Amino acid sequence: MFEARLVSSGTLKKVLDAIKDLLNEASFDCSDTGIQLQAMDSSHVSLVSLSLRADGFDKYRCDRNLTMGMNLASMTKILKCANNDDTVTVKAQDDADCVTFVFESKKQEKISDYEMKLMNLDQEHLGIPETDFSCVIHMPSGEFSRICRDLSQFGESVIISCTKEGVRFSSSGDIGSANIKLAQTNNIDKEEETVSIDLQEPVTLTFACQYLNSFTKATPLSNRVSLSMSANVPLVVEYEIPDLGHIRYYLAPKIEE
Amino acid sequence: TSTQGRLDGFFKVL
Repeated sequence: MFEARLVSSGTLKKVLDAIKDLLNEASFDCSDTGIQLQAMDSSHVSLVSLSLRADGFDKYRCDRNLTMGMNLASMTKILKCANNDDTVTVKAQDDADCVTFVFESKKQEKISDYEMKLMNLDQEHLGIPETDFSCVIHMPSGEFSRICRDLSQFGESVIISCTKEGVRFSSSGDIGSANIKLAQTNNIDKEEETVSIDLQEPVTLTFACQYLNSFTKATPLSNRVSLSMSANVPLVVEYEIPDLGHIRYYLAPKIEE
Repeated sequence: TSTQGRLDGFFKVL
């Protein structure tokens, strides 16, 4: 038996919004420690790694490890049927071929359940090596989202250049060019608004705007984001989901010809 | 000009 309950359906909706741009379907691996999802997009340019801890749920039970392959468009249809403040319970029997979503309104006057067929997805599990990054940037997630959106008007790529002075995001194309520089801040009063850089050595890498914009769909999950970069390895964009887990996106850099 | 890299090769298949 698997059962996981969240007081707010809105949280699950946000998690789904954060992955459905990149993935059409995904396997949710459930164990007694929580729910994990790891999948590359179809072009093998980006990877999504989601972790939701068992103790982050209001109720969590997983008697046997279970992999639930879900079509994310179908899951989206079902979650649209929930109000954000409904409680959601995800249930499945061991070896089940379907999963049930139960939505309960605040006052319990409305209880609805939706059953969805599970898919057998032939997904490989990947070992992600531990990397000592040359630089790690922590910044407000809304600011990162804004920068990605603004720069994608100019070109298909963003160059991220990190030095001890700060981080520069640049893009150029037919209409011209754009540069956004962020300096490190030392505003302890508003910790949420700070930009901080842990730098071992300067790094400059180029990434596709399209993927960065997809990653920023996780912005409603967290008001902070971190960008970890080293030369010639994938960028890691991480959003901590408060009291529940994290979502990490890996993106292969563009290669100069 | 630049080409899009892929993730294959960065991660080990378990």
